[in-house]
Amino acid sequence: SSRPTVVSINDLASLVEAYKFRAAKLVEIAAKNLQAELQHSKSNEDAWNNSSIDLVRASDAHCHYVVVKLFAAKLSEIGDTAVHSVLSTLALLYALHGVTQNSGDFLQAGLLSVPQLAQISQRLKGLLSELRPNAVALVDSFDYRDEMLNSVLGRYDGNVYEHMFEWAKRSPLNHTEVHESQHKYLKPLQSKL
Amino acid sequence: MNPDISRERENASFNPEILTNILDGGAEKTRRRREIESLVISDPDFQHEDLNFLSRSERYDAAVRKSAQMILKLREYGISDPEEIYSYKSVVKGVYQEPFGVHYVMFMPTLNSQCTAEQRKKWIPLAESFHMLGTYAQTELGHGTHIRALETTATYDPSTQEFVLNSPTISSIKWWPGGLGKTSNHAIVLAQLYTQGKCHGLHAFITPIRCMKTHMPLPGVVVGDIGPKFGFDEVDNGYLKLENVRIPRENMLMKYAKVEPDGTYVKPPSDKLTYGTMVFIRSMIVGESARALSKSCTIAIRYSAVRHQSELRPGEPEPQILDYQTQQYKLFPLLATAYAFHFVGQYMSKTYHRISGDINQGDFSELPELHALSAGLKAFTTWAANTGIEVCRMSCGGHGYSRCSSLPDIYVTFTPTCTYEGENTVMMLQTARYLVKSYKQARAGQQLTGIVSYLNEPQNRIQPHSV
Repeated sequence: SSRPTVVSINDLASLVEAYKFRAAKLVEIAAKNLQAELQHSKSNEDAWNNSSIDLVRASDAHCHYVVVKLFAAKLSEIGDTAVHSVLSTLALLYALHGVTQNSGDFLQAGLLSVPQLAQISQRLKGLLSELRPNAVALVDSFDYRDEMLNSVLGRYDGNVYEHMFEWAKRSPLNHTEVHESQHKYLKPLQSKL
Repeated sequence: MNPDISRERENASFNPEILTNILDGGAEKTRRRREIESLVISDPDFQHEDLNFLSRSERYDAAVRKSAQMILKLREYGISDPEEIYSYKSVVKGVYQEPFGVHYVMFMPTLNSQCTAEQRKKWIPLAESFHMLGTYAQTELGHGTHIRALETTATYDPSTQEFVLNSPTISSIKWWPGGLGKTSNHAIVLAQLYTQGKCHGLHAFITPIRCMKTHMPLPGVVVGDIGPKFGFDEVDNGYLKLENVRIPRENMLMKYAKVEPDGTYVKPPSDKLTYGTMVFIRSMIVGESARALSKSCTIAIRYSAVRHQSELRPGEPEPQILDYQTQQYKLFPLLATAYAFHFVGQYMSKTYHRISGDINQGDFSELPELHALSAGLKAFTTWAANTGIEVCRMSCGGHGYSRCSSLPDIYVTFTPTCTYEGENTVMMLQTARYLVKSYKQARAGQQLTGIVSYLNEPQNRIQPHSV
């Protein structure tokens, strides 16, 4: 088990491992930088402050690992094949997208090679196409009633423009055809010019 | 039905109903949630003009009216399960907040978790009947996340067995608590406890702020609304200045720490207990991140399916904008994130309830890990969701800027989560403190448990693949 493995970019479990080691690496870097700061800082607090960028990055990577790990774990609870398939695609997209957004961490930790990053970028585009037919069904699954969403753009029936026009007409500014400011300010102005 | 969106639904490769059941935690829960939502949607008492067309005072008025209606109807229907109450309230609130919000999510849980048995007997019925309407006054004009620096004082006077609460400086004025300005007649005030000439740090005190009959501010209490904000128009976030206000000794929440009648201070078993309410809230905020992001994705993706713009291939009709790879690249990772956060929210809620059960049994061993995890995930998920909502809004072009899209309201209602209940950077540093401590223990050969156990593993387990 100690033999080094290679990240398989299509295997979610392998990606979870990569996120885990990325987090471990960033925690190690932060802890070592903090230790180094302690050598020449006036106090623990100064050393802590002078390491805080690394510390925040370590926590961010830790949380990112937890999220990817929990998403992958959830898949094992899903029995329906079709739903399992579409959620697996989503989970893979989430993991790969996170790698592309933080590729420096994965390269710095020696977890991925540059050619692998190019592969990931290509794979990610493929996943977008795979998800395209299911996008609306995936948001329908959140099951937000129109009355909760309260959004003309997000209506379940998709009849956006008709209802946008109706909504605008109800705006208070449209309660009168001519707003009172015309008579109060514009007419007097025009009469003086 | 718009033909584009109909076609989208025909093309799906799975049954959305099954996925809805998974998100709810089972088909029965979906059925029940929908039943509860219909109760609100079909109820004329909850109808009102679009809040976007109302003034701030009218919005506050509408929100208080709905909240009062909601309380009566929840009792009328006998809805008492927390998740069902949450569903009911979600529909009543829509994308907005409510003036009673802090009474539910902070005031009541704090009374439940930090009162002695006698105190519970006295305060809980008053709070549950809304005779006592409360808020949680922690943040001050000059002090937020770093709560150890809060300046409000509570000085014990053994001669009268009372605490004297005081705002010693302008920066110590309590500022921001929801429902403080006009709604609440009580506040749980976090103050530095002084007794027998010694400061014992932050403790919680039930402080009457308005007369329970006239609702007028009590003597020594200066209270009001802090004015319009970026959003939360329906909520009277308020200020509270205490001018040597006296409260009985019994008003200090004493389930853990105590002050005896003679002023002797008794320490709590764990200094993290005051954090209990914050850990609960932070765990819930993770779920809020999922909800705000999933609503925004719903709006942006449905609209992207019906909106036609520009030209993909010469001579062809304008395509749906969801066919552009750049639009997919903006929205689909966010959709995946919304699902990821939903599952994390479920995990955090389950974990919180499990560990708070242990705490009630006197086992605090997992509190430090939960405290660190909830702080980090609160920051991680709210930062990501906050950015994501804005990407969804801009993905809708100009119409995303209209209030009718709801995206501006979702954004201004959600964005405070990055600051309240612990400013995100400070939260990440709190998590880092736990990670560094765990790392050192692992380096010293100690076997770690829980979510940080990976710090024990050798780092050279993975190598880059030379493709």
